[in-house]
Amino acid sequence: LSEYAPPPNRSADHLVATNPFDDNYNTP
Amino acid sequence: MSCVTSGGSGRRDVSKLALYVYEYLLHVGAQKSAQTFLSEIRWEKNITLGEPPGFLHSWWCVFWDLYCAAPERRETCEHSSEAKAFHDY
Amino acid sequence: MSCVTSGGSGRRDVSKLALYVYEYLLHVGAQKSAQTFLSEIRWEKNITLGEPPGFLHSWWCVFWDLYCAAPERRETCEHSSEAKAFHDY
Repeated sequence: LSEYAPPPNRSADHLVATNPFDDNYNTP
Repeated sequence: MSCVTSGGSGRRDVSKLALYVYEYLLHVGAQKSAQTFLSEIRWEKNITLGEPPGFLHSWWCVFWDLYCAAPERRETCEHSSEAKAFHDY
Repeated sequence: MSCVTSGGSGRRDVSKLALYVYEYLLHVGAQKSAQTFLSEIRWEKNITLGEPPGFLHSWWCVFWDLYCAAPERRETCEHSSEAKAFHDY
């Protein structure tokens, strides 16, 4: 992979593709 | 402006972009490409999608409209009157 | 703002997004995903790539830096001084 690739995410990470402009975006 | 700072926020937004590209691939129906992408960047599959068409698509529409409405481009690129007003304002 | 206007520039910028996502996949090193994507969206036109990291990645970084430098976020998100100056200006 190139230098522009993202770091591999640890299996524990659960990623949520929310809209960063949503109000509750930053709530954990 | 380089995105890839050594471990700083640059890494996080590179990850954000990858997450939204994955979501975009699924929402446009490129399921195989989406799964291949996850395995090539060595990401696990626990990802929750946003509503279709996904953030990347929505962001792109606004971005591209503004990009085309820039004074140096607006003669050759179609754009909305709102985007033109944004630049002129 | 909806991207896909009735046959207007909307269709063109949606295919522009597909083009820049393909370029992004190649520049991050996800070659298989990039090829799979082209076949899944049945893209026939030949594509000339931009310089790494490509248009989408570059503009995403500018966007994310500005997003993080917004007054309501800058305390919690890392951002460049240029992006902060852009907001303050």
